[in-house]
Amino acid sequence: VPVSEVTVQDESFAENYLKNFFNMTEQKGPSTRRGISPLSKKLSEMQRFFGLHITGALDGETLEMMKKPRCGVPDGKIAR
Amino acid sequence: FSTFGNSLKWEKNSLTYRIENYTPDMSVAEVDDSINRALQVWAKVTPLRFTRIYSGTADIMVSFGRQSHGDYYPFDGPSGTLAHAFAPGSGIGGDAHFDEDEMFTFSSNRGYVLFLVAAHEFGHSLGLSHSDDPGALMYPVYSYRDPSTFVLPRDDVNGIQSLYGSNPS
Repeated sequence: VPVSEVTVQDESFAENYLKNFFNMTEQKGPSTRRGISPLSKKLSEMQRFFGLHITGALDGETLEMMKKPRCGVPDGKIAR
Repeated sequence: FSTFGNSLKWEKNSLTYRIENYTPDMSVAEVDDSINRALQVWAKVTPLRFTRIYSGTADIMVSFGRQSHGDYYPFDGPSGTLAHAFAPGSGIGGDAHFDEDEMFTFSSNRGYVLFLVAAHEFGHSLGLSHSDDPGALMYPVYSYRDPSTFVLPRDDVNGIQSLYGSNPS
């Protein structure tokens, strides 16, 4: 069984990152239990933007990119 | 490159800027020079011209602050977000804010080179959004480059000229 390299704290960090920079909204209600989760969709979007391997899952490579110093303007969006 | 929605841009080529406060990380002269050179990066390839003012409201207000600093977009302490800037517009539009919890430098790779961060932020101030080209200045992740030999990458030149055209002189 592969050892997970992503902690609960990492997941929380990633959710905040995706809310800040990829316009991810809060996950609410039972509709999120079916199909691809909003988190996975936003992870795929982020991985595509940065040219990473697109898995839709939080992995070490994705987390490393999220932790790099960066500009605080949401990608491709106007801060309203 | 990418621009903000509806190709948001300044409807004039003469813009003013004002440095509201300074970081203690660098001398006043170093901050002044870094900010001026960061604006000139864009002026070189467009008809845009920048004039510094010392009082009143400028098109581009430059400031350093930490955590909550008055714009509802608080900074996050050391590392993470280095700075942010607002798209062209009145009021807070065009303004650039730098996270005082970061260590800014004039040219060293120990800390973040203010010139590089500012040049990126002023791209937003002028209407550019983030680029997905890792070599572009408008790529959202910081990477060190020698400021003394900096040349604006082609992706950024194409982006800014799509909004303002090329430098007539």
